[in-house]
Amino acid sequence: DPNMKAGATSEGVLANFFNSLLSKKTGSP
Amino acid sequence: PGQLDMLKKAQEFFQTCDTEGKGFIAKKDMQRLHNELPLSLEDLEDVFDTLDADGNGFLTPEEFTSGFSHFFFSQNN
Repeated sequence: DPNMKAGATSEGVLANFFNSLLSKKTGSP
Repeated sequence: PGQLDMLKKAQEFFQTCDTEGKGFIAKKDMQRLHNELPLSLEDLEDVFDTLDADGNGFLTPEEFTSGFSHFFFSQNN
């Protein structure tokens, strides 16, 4: 199902995005 | 308590994106993060479109928080 695949990809990109924000916050003094 | 942490972080991240304090995030604000985060412009656009639930081209704090809460609670489970 292409829709399900797109949904899963978006979720991965979102997780990546928020994880980057989290590490940016904790990484800087 | 988990809910409060989530809201705090969501607000913090919203302000990281909305550097001008407009009260919403436009696509160009998201693209600006390209310099700060290890994500491609395409990824950031994807993030924006996913969070922009009504597709009006603006991310409200509510839309942002809703998307973040999904991530936050899926990480904690």
